Amino acid sequence: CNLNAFDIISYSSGFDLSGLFEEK
Amino acid sequence: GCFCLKKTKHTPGYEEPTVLAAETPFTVSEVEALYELYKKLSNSITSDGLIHKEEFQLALFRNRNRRNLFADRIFDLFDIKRNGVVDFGEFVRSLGVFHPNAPIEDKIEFAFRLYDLRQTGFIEREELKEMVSALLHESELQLSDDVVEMIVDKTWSDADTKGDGKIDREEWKEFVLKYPSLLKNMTLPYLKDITMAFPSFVLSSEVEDTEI
Repeated sequence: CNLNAFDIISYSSGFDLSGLFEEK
Repeated sequence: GCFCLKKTKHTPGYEEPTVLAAETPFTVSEVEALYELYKKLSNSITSDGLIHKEEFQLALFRNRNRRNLFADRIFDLFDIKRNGVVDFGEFVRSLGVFHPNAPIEDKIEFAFRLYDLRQTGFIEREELKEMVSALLHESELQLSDDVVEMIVDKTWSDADTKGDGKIDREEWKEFVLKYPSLLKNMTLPYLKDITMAFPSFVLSSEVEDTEI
C-alpha cells in the first residue's frame, strides 16, 4: 500500500480554499 | 449632474494596501482586489466587516453549518490575533502564504501548524489518525480501520525519523521535501489572477470622477 496518510488528508474539501474565490 | 465624493469607509482592521503589499507576495493592486473579495466574504452573514467562522465556512462549502476539521483549523490559523474573527490584515497575510511566489518555508510552517491539531509543537500519531479518519468519514472513501492503521503506520515510520513518537518541525521539513506533493494544497493558483477576478471598482470610479 503506497498511500501516504498526508496525501489522503489533502483530498479534504476543507483544505481546498478555492471556494473562497468562487462567485456566490 | 453633481457627484459628491464621500470619504471611503473601510472595514475594521483595514490596513493600507501598500503596507500589506510590502509584507506579502501580493502587489498593491492585488491587495486592492483582495479587499473587494474580503468585503464580500465579511458581509455575507453579519455586516460588521469582519470574517466570522460561519462566513468562512459558507464561502468554502456554501453551507454555514457544515463542520470540517480543516476548515476550523485554517480559520484558527487565519485568526492571527486569536479574537474569533479574521480582519482584512489577517486575511491578506494568511492568504499570502498560499501565493505561488510565497517562500516554501512559510508553506511548510503553515502546514505543520495546521496538522499540529492540539498545538503542542509536534504532530502526534493520534492527530494524524484523527485527521485521516475525519476525512474518510466525510468522503466516499470507505477504508476499514485496519487499512487506516496500516497507512498511518507506514507514513509514521517514514516521517518520525527520530523514532520518538512525534514529528517535530525538522522531521516535517525533511518529510515534505521528500514528498513535495504534500504541499500542493498550500498553493492557490487563483491568487495570481486575483486582479482579473476582482477588479478594483473603487480605483476605476475615481479615474472617471477626475475625467468628469
